[in-house]
Amino acid sequence: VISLYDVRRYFVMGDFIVKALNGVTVSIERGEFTAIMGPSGSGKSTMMNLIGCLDTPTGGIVQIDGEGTVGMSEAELAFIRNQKVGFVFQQFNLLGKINALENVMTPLLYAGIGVRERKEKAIAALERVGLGDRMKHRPNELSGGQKQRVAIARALVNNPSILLADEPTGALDSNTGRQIMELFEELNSEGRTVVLVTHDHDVAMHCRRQIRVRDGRLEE
Amino acid sequence: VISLYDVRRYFVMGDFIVKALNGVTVSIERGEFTAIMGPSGSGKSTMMNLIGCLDTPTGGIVQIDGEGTVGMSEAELAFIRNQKVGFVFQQFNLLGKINALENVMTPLLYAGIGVRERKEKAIAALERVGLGDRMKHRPNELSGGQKQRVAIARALVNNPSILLADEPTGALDSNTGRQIMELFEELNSEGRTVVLVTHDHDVAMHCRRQIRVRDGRLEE
Ligand SMILES: Nc1ncnc2c1ncn2[C@@H]1O[C@H](COP(=O)(O)OP(=O)(O)OP(=O)(O)O)[C@@H](O)[C@H]1O
Ligand SMILES: Nc1ncnc2c1ncn2[C@@H]1O[C@H](COP(=O)(O)OP(=O)(O)OP(=O)(O)O)[C@@H](O)[C@H]1O
Ligand SMILES: [Mg+2]
Ligand SMILES: [Mg+2]
Repeated sequence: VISLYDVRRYFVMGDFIVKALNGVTVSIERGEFTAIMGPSGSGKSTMMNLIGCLDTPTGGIVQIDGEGTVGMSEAELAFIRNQKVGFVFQQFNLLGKINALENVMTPLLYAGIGVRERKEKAIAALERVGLGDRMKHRPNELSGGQKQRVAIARALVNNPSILLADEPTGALDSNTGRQIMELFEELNSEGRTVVLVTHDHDVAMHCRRQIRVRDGRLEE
Repeated sequence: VISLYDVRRYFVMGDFIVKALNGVTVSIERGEFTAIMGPSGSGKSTMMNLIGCLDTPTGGIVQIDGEGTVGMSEAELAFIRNQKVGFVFQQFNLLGKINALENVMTPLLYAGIGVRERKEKAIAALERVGLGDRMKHRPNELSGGQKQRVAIARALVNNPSILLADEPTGALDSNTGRQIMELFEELNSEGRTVVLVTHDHDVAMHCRRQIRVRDGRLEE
C-alpha cells in the first residue's frame, strides 16, 4: 500500500546540499505494523512526510495504494492526507487558539460531517487516549504528553486506513505509552496499516517489522 | 540550593480547578544529580517552571540559594533565570526566525558579552552536543532531536550553576541520548546542580537520586 523507489530528498542550504534521504527503496504492505528507527537526523521524519504526502521528493517515486504521488494535483494529495492517512506529528502541530476537542474535530470538517457527529467522534477519540477530562483545555493548558495524545486522537478520528505516527510515545511515561501501543495494536488488528517512528526499543518490539535508517539510506 | 515548601500551583478553568501541584516539599542540595519522574500530567513541568522562576506558585515557598522567590522583583527573577539557571524546555522553545548559532548566543546577550566571544562560546556549545555542522540551520531546517540539542546547548552556554532539563533526551536515539547524559555528568562533576525530568529509566539510572511525582504530590 506504500511503496518508495529510489526516493531522494535534498535540501539546498546556500552552496551546501543536505541529502536528508539519499536513495530509499522500500515497500510496506496493507495491514503491516512497522517501526522506523535510526539516529537523530538520519531521515526518518523526512521519509514519513513523503509517505504522508506532506512533502514531495527531489527524485524517485512514492506510491500510495499503487498510485504515484509525483505529479498528482493538490486536490488528490489533500484527499490522501485527509481521508486515507492519519498523521501524528513529532511536534504535535496542534492549533493553539482552539481547545483539545476542537483540534480533534478539525479533520472531520474536511469529510463534510455534521457538527453533532463531529463532536461525538472527537469525544470518543479523546476518551480513547485517556483525555476525557481535558477536552476544553487549549494546547498551552496541557502537559507535553497530553498534547501528544491530543495529536494521536486527531490522527485517529477519521478512521484512516494508514496511520503514520512520528515518535508517538516520546513524551509519555511507560504506562501511558503502553496504553497508546495497545490502541495502535487494536487499530492494526482491524486491518489498518500502522507505521511509526520510534527511538524506544520497547515500542519497536510491539511492531512486527523494524526498518532502520542511517544517513538517508536504509540499513539492510 | 533549591528548596520547595508546601508548594501549590492551581489553574482555574472556569468553575473547575486543576491542582497541578498540590503540596510539594523537597530540598535539592548543591551538586546533586537528580531525576524527576512520574506519569504524564502529574506536575513535573509545572514543578520545573517554578524552580526555574518561569512561573510563580499559588501557595507555598520556593527558595533558590536560600532566598525566597515569592515577592522578588522581576529584575531579581530575571537574574536567576539568565545567570544562575540553564533551562532546557520540554518543547525546546527555540526562536524560529534565527539560526541555531544565534539561538545559542541569545543568553549571552543578557550577560553583556561582546559578539566575538558570544560566537565562540556558542560554537563550542553546539560542537559539544554534536551539531557543529548544523549551526546555520533555522529550527524548521533541523530534525526533532537536533532542535532538542540546540536547546541543550543554549541552556549550557552561560555556564549556569543550576541546570534544569525537562525531558532532555525525549527526541534522541539511545546513542545520542547517552552522549547528552555523559555531557550532563561532566557538568555535574564540575559541581553544577543538575535536575532533569525524564520518562526514560536508563536516563534516571544515570542520576544519583530519583524523585517521583503523581497527581501533584511527591511519592515517598
Ligand atoms: N496553563 C494551564 N492551565 C490549565 N491546566 C494546566 C496548565 N498547565 C498545566 N496544566 C495541567 O496541570 C497538570 C500538570 O501539567 P504538567 O505539564 O506539569 O505535567 P507533566 O508531569 O510535565 O506531564 P508530561 O509528562 O505529559 O509532560 C496537567 O494535568 C495539565 O493538564
Ligand atoms: N528544511 C530543511 N532544510 C535543511 N535541512 C533539513 C531540513 N529538514 C531536515 N533537514 C536535515 O535533514 C536531516 C534529516 O532530518 P529528519 O527530520 O528527517 O531526521 P530524523 O531522523 O527525523 O531525526 P530525529 O530523530 O532527530 O527527529 C537532518 O540532518 C536535518 O538537519
Ligand atoms: Mg524526526
Ligand atoms: Mg512535562
